[in-house]
Amino acid sequence: MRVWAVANQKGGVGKTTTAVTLGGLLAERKQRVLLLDLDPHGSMTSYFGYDPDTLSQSSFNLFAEQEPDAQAINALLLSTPCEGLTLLPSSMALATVERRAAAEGMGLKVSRALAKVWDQFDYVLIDSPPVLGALMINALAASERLLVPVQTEFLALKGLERMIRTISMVTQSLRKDLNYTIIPTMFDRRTQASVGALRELRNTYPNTIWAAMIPVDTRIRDASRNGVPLSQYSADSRGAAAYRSLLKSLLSQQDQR
Amino acid sequence: MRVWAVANQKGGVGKTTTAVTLGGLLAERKQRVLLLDLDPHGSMTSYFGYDPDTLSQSSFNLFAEQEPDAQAINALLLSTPCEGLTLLPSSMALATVERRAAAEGMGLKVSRALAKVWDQFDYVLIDSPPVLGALMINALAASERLLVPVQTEFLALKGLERMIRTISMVTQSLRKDLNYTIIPTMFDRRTQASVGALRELRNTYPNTIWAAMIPVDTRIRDASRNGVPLSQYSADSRGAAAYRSLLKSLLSQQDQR
Ligand SMILES: Nc1ncnc2c1ncn2[C@@H]1O[C@H](COP(=O)(O)OP(=O)(O)OP(=O)(O)O)[C@@H](O)[C@H]1O
Ligand SMILES: Nc1ncnc2c1ncn2[C@@H]1O[C@H](COP(=O)(O)OP(=O)(O)OP(=O)(O)O)[C@@H](O)[C@H]1O
Ligand SMILES: [Mg+2]
Ligand SMILES: [Mg+2]
Repeated sequence: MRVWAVANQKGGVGKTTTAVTLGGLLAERKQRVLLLDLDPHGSMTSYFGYDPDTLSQSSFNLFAEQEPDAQAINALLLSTPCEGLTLLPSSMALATVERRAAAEGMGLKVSRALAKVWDQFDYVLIDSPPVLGALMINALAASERLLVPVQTEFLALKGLERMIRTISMVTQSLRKDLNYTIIPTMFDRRTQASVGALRELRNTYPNTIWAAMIPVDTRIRDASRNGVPLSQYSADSRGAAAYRSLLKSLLSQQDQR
Repeated sequence: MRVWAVANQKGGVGKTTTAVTLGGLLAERKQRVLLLDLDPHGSMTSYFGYDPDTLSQSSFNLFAEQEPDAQAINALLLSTPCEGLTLLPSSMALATVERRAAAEGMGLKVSRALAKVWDQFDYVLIDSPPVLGALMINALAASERLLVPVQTEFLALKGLERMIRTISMVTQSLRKDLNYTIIPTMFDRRTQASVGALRELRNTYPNTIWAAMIPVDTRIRDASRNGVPLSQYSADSRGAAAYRSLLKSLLSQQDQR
C-alpha cells in the first residue's frame, strides 16, 4: 500500500481536485484506492455528494482515545460512483482535533489506522486542510510522498516557501524523509502573471517541481458538480490529459526508488 | 470605529483580496484603516512584502496571557504603501493559538485588544484563515459585520451552507447578532459553471447576498505582486470598479442602521 498526501497551507490551490483526479486515474488502472478526507471543511466528502455535517462517523473516529480496529475502520468507508475508489469521509467534528494536538501520540493516529488496512488498498490519497496543525501533521506522518499543488500566481508562490519550511520542520521531528513534488496548477498561458509565476517556480525549485503543469480547465469544475472524477466526466479534457501525464511521471519515479 | 471581518472556511475564495481591496478604498476616502491579519499563513502580511516567518511580533501577541495595552498594540503596527492604511501582521506562531482555544476568555482576545485602540481607527478589516477554529471565532466575536466571499462555482457553494451554519452557531454562543453579506467573487461570465452557480447563489440566499458580483480580473493578481491595493495599482480596472460599488452598497446599508 502506498500513501500519498496532498497538502499546502495556501487555500484554493487545487488540493482536493488533485487528490480526487489522481484517485480516479489510479482506479482506472485497476488499483484499489482509498480517498481519505482530513479537511474539517469536507470538500472531498461533498464532492461525492455526502454531507460532512450530518455524517455520524468519519475520519474523526481515527483520533479517538480507543483507536479503532480494522473492522471499525471498514465501517467508516463510503462508496463513490467510480469503481475501485472508496471514500473515508470527514466531518466538522475534525475541527476539534486541534485542541487535543498536544496529547501523546496524536500525530500518529492516522498512520496507525492506515497500517490496519494495509492489505485492502493499493493507494491511499489524503486530502488535508489549508492550515498547519495536527491534521496536516497526521497526513505528513502517514505518507511516503507529498504532493504540493501551487497556483501559478504571486500570493500562492509566497506561501510555498513557508510550506517547504514546514515540510522540513515536520520531517525532522518525525525523523523520516518525505519526498515531495511541487505541482503547478491552474496555469493560464494567456496571462502574464501566470507565465511569470511558472518561470519563477521552475527557477526556484528546479529539483522538486514537476516538469509540466495543470492548465486552467472549466471541465474540472463541471466534474465536481457531477460528483465524478475528472477522467470519468471528461476523459479527453485538457485537465484529464495533464493529470494523466502527472500520474505517469509520479509512477515512473516510484519504480526507480 | 467599525470592525468588519472577512471569513469563509473554503480556501482560495478571495478573502485576503477582499480585505485588502476594501481597505485601500476606505483609505482613499480618508478613513483611518487597520488591516488585521489573523491567518497564520499570512497572505495579507506577505501581500505588503513582510515575511510572517521572520516577524518577531505580530497579532499572536494579542493572545498572550498578559493582554497587551494600547502602547504594546501600537508597537505591533506596520506601514503599507497606501496612506491611511496600517497593517497588524500575522506570524506562524498564530498556528499554536488553537491549542489553547479552550482556555478562559480565548474567544474574546481580539475584541478586547481592538477596544483599546478604538479611537485611532475608523475601520478595522480582519482577514481570517480558511478553517473553523479559535482564530475565526475571535474574528467573528470582534466584528459587527461579516463579509463572506464565495467563488461562483460548485465546491465553494457547497461549503457556503456550512459557513452560514457556523455563523449562527457562533453568534448564538456569543449572544450577539452578526450581520453578514455574501459576496460572489471570481465570476467568469464566459463559463456555464460560473453563470449557473451565481444564479443558484441568488436563489438560495436572496436576502443576504450582494446584488452584483466581483468579476475575474487578472489585475488583482498583478496588484498583489506589486504590494499595493487594487485601486492604487489600477484604478479603472473591472475589479476596482466592482469593489467600489460593493463598498458603496455596504456603506449605504450602514447608514440606514
Ligand atoms: N486546473 C483547474 N482549472 C480550473 N479550475 C480548477 C482547477 N483546479 C481546481 N479548480 C477549481 O478551483 C477551486 C479550488 O480547487 P480545490 O477546492 O481543489 O482547492 P483546494 O486547495 O482543495 O481548496 P481548500 O484550500 O479550500 O481545500 C475548485 O472550485 C476547483 O474546481
Ligand atoms: N476577482 C478575482 N479575479 C482574479 N483573481 C482573483 C480574484 N480574487 C482573488 N483572486 C486571486 O485568487 C487567489 C486567491 O485569492 P485570495 O488569496 O484572496 O483568497 P483567500 O480566500 O484569501 O485564500 P486563503 O483561503 O488561502 O486565505 C489570489 O491569487 C488572488 O490574487
Ligand atoms: Mg480542499
Ligand atoms: Mg487569505
